[in-house]
Amino acid sequence: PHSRGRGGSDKAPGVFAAPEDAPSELNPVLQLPKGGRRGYALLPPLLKVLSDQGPRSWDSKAPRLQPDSRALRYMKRLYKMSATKEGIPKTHKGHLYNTVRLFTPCLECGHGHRDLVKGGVHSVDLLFNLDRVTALEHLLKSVLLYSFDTSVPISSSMTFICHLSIKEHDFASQVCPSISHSLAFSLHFEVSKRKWVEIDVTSFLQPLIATNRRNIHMAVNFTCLMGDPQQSTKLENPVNVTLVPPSLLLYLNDTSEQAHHRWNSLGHRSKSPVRVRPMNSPLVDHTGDKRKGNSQGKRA
Amino acid sequence: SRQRRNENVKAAPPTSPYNLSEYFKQFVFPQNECELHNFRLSFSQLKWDKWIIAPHRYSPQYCQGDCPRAVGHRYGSPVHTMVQNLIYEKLDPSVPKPSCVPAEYSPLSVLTIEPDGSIVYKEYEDMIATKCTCR
Repeated sequence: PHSRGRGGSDKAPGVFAAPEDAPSELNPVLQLPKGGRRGYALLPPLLKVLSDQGPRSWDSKAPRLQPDSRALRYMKRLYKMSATKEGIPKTHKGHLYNTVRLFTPCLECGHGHRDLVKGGVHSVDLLFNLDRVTALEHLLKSVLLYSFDTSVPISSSMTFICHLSIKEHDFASQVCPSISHSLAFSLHFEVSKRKWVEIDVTSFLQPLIATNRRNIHMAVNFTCLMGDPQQSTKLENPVNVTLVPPSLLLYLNDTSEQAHHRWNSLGHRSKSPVRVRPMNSPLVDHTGDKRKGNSQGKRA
Repeated sequence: SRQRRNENVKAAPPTSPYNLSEYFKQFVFPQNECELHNFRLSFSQLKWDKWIIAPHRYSPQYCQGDCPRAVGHRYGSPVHTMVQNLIYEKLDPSVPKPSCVPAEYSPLSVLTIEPDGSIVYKEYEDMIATKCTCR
């Protein structure tokens, strides 16, 4: 699991209108820091309950905080995309994650999120707590998940040219420069259909997670031009497109025993008694003509 | 050998149909032979539906039944299983007979709400029994 993913970070961070498009690209696999060992103690709730004495122990620990309904709706659709009704994981290419965690901005930490729109620039101050990520969960990809609430019906299809700049506030010491990251992307979609936009921030989050940051505090400025990129675009705040503070989505590869490993199931298949014929065997016909290969085979 | 066969035929008394069925009984596999049984639960029965969002129903299945004496090829059991059966039959009945247990599993995807309110999709290994064996 320490090898870099095939895709590496050579792909410019794109924007995925989710959840129709399955997340597909790979990103460098990250070894979560030692500090994550605390997270290791927090067994996934399913196993915690199975190892405790029956569900009563869990009832007392029902989730303290109820998740955001939009986030829940998104994850239910991700579930439908990733597993059958009976809960059997679907195997489709590029589906390398066996864990996806969705964090909503931490409200109870007193920071909540400050939200202001000035001259078309939408700024929000976010704090995410990543304590639930265990030391054995390796980051594959991370995205900011924006959901668009359009209060006024707007033309069915429109083009946004957006600039996203993210600053990491480092509480510890104001001395070290806050890591900033900005990316521009154009976004064309039918707002009426797609309520979600995934913005890939893996390359931004990578150094933060690699330095064992359990609290990710970022200021996000979101500016959108509306119009046709080819024509002259003018800065204007899309008609009443209010941006709900984004959630943070982490696609992870859990390397613990209890997690399902796709490469393992592939490996399992290769254990089946299918002999791999050496290329120089008489049965393999180099001209690729199967029939001939078979007739040779019969003769051999 | 022909002479011995003739002698044997003379020796063996004609078996009545009743004895015949008794005679074959020792080869028939046990009625409730070791096999996979269906079991389906919903997380609401366990009152876990507060934090397990999906799937709503889960079929872990289970293995139950007697292990026949000739387990070799049928269950892919190791030779040790037959040795254990012999020990139980011939040497020490306090040694348990081989048990009917799962041999293969399939994974399960679960969508849960964590105590801090975050949501996690996870794929767990070995959550559904798909094949039984005698061990």
